[in-house]
Amino acid sequence: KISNFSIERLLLYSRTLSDIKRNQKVTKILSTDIASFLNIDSTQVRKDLSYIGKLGKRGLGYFVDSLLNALNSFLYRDKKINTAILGIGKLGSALLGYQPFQKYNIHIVAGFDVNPNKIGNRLNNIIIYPVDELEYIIKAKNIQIGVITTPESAAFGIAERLKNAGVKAIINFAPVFISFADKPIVENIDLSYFFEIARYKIFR
Amino acid sequence: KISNFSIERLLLYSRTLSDIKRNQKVTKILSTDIASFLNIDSTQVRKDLSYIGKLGKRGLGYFVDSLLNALNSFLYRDKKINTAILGIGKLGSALLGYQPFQKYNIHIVAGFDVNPNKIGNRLNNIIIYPVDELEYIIKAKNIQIGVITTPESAAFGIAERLKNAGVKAIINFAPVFISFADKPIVENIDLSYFFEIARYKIFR
Ligand SMILES: NC(=O)c1ccc[n+]([C@@H]2O[C@H](COP(=O)([O-])OP(=O)(O)OC[C@H]3O[C@@H](n4cnc5c(N)ncnc54)[C@H](O)[C@@H]3O)[C@@H](O)[C@H]2O)c1
Ligand SMILES: NC(=O)c1ccc[n+]([C@@H]2O[C@H](COP(=O)([O-])OP(=O)(O)OC[C@H]3O[C@@H](n4cnc5c(N)ncnc54)[C@H](O)[C@@H]3O)[C@@H](O)[C@H]2O)c1
Repeated sequence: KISNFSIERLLLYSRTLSDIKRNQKVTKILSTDIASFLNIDSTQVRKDLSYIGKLGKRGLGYFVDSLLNALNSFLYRDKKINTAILGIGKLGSALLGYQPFQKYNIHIVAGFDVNPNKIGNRLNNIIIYPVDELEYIIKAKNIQIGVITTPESAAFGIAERLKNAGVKAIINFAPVFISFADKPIVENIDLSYFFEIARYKIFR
Repeated sequence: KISNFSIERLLLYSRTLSDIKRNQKVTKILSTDIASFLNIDSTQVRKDLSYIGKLGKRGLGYFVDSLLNALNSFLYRDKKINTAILGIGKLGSALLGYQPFQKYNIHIVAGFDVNPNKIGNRLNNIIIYPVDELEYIIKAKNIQIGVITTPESAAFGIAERLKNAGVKAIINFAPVFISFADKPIVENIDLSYFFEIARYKIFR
């Protein structure tokens, strides 16, 4: 079974490839091109791409469109994802307004909050529902991913409700570690991680 | 030279280790413990840890505190980082209020905006300066990292000014790809990446 790191690298290659294609209008690419763009070793790139059946031609590389198609297919980009944002504060609102989600077939279809001043509002044409209606809206709108941007104190409770409502995955931004034995999938995100990566690169 | 992926994995191990230590109060740990926590291969863990001189004892594993110290040292966590946030909108405000930065010795010391309603305010005891004062404040407060959370249209211009002001690294959240030939370091962050990781895990 493919490691989580390979999946993340393949996702990174697909985005790098789209960037390169958009900026340079190339039709062919070498693993070394992708590798140097990302500051990594090209052997790793070739290894990962061979996992999705892309072996390339020695010295010639890969056809960009063919590689992009294989990556898009591997990453299930044709599967529409309906998402709900729980907690429409500063971070939740920023996510509600973030346009690039759509180009990856990720659609925010509902917001939820407990604050009566926010409930009933439309932000970017998305309705903010009362959290009471969570289970009903998750089912009615076929929401597969719940995003937690509530205060830390509310996060576990909301995660439990999302699990019971049947979401397939949770993306948690609150500063607590959320994990379930089996389902749903949980991605815990801490943006300070990127600041630490930057610090290492500054001082090495 | 160590690959960017190894650095990211080592950072992940350090955080995983801190979580395990906090929750389980263990003094020893095996590479398989870290690996299963992260759903990855333990060989990769041992390889990465050997890079920082941690070889472990066969069958006995590593001493948690010793391993954490080695990781903290490798990651330069003792180096205080001063950060500025450019663009105090929804996302910028959320970052200004995010407490966990401090435990990693990352300190937000200034905000900048162009909106007169925001300039002069204090958010979490951090002053919002006019962008005109960028160069002066960056020097005066010894700011090493600039975070871009402005609209897309302002991002490149702000990045150039940060570069000329002498920041060592930029963390860019605006949906444009920013990159300099040599310096400063730039981390481009697109949160939709995590939604795509979740989608893959849902459908595989
Ligand atoms: N992971 C990261 O890097 C990162 C960065 C910034 C903020 N955060 C975290 O994201 C969360 C939100 O941050 P923010 O600055 O937007 O906070 P905020 O206070 O501006 O927003 C929180 C929102 O959640 C709502 N809320 C409270 N309880 C709720 C519940 N039970 N159900 C639904 N909504 C509820 C509030 O009414 C408010 O609108 C916090 O936990 C914060 O620590 C994480
Ligand atoms: N990377 C991601 O995953 C992600 C997620 C959400 C939002 N974003 C991006 O982050 C940025 C901010 O999003 P938001 O929702 O907070 O937007 P926002 O409109 O709420 O905030 C933008 C702020 O920048 C200020 N500003 C405008 N021009 C400026 C300049 N030249 N210098 C300094 N400040 C300036 C505005 O006055 C405003 O306060 C946008 O580019 C958005 O696309 C990225």
